[in-house]
Amino acid sequence: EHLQTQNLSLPAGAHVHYTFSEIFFYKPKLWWPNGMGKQYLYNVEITIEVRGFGESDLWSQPFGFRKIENHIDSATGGRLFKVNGEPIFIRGGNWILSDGLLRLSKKRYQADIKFHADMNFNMIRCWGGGLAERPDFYHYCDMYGILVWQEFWITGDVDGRGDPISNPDGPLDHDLFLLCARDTIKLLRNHPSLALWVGGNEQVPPEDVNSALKTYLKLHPYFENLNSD
Amino acid sequence: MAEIGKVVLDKGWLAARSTEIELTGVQLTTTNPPSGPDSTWMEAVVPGTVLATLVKNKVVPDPFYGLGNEAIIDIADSGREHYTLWFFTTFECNLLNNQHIDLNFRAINYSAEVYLNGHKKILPKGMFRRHSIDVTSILLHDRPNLLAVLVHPPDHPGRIPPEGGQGGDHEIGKDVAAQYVEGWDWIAPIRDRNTGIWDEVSISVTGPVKIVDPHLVSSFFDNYKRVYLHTTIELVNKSAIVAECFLNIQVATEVEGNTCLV
Repeated sequence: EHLQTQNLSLPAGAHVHYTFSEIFFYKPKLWWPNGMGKQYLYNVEITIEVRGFGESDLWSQPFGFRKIENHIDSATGGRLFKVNGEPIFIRGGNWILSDGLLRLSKKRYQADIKFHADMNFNMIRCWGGGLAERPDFYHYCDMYGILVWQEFWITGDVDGRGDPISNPDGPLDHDLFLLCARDTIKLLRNHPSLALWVGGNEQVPPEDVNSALKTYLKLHPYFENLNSD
Repeated sequence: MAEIGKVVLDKGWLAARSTEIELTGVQLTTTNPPSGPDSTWMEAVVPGTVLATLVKNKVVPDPFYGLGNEAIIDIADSGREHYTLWFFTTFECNLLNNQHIDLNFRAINYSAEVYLNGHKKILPKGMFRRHSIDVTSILLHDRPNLLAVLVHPPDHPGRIPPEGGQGGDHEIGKDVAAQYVEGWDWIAPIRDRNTGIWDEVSISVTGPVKIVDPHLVSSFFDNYKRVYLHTTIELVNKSAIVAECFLNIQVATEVEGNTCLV
């Protein structure tokens, strides 16, 4: 039941979106943050064969079933998180990058992130003045159960504060910012550790950028309906 | 025959300051490729920054030891061309009929000109974006392919005021790039502003149809007893004929070693 094959006919030069029929799981093993349970990962593999040619392309990624919710608590003003319906007490670390010269090896990421898990942390916040972290970073957060709070590249100090006010309208090229944001979302969106996107550090992005980001990251209406079931 | 899949290009890279190279990108990737490290070309760190390459070759001291950073000229004083570098490597790939090859850069800071076997392609600006170029038609099958990349620093590297401060003079905020590189309360300014091929470079071989950016989403019901996996993908048919495809998705759990339960 966790295997599905479809026949497709693709016109010459076509670039299409295709949605598989949903795949049903009964009581799958869930992915939990560090300290709440195991980080159970399934391997999702997609292959495409073309008649007369054979295997044409393949893609695979570890995938964890988890549901992350959060809201601002009206009593304290703090942000509360739930994972798979269970409240979680966040113990977080602030992260800029693994190396100032960006020699970002798998080995280094593994050591750094395991260290955070060993410290009993369950979240890393990737600060907006640094990087959108790399797939290898997220891979080890998936493995060690570290939730990731990922900010986009806006900071109060450089965008919008000071005298005179610095870059009050953010980067010069808003379209470029949004193109980079869209591409980054596509790069990272399948990692179970990815918990929260934030517009920037201690600053709200310019209105057009902020509203576009909210649109990009909005849950598809189909899933809104499903989740309210 | 090339195997379907990705090969990471992270070895054998050379780098040279653009100001020290009089050859064009076309010449570097046709008649006059560098033969190896010499007085001009040095071993490069890819992925990594220009400064990482200069540190590796002891051209500058390590900025994170002692006062090493003070001995490295800042881009505001040197000019952008000082940290504009050529990167060069070679790779081999023999494609079958109907196979296609993409050259992929997962992130470059901040823009670049790519030359492959004498053909030029401009990579647009932006530190956080992927670039994928179909190079099937310009690939050489009987000898090494020559790849040169001229990497330019951010457009607005800024200047660090004597008193320092959060993000220096804030000019870097005009670009779509990391902002800490002008210095912050926790780090000294990064002299090259992290210019470089700072994430993975790869080639990927596919058949006529390529899979792009799968999206996996799960939905939960009945207290996590009933769960659905929803999968959307993009497919690109690179061929000039209709492709009859068999598309397959499989979700497996590893039981032990290489044994999977489907």
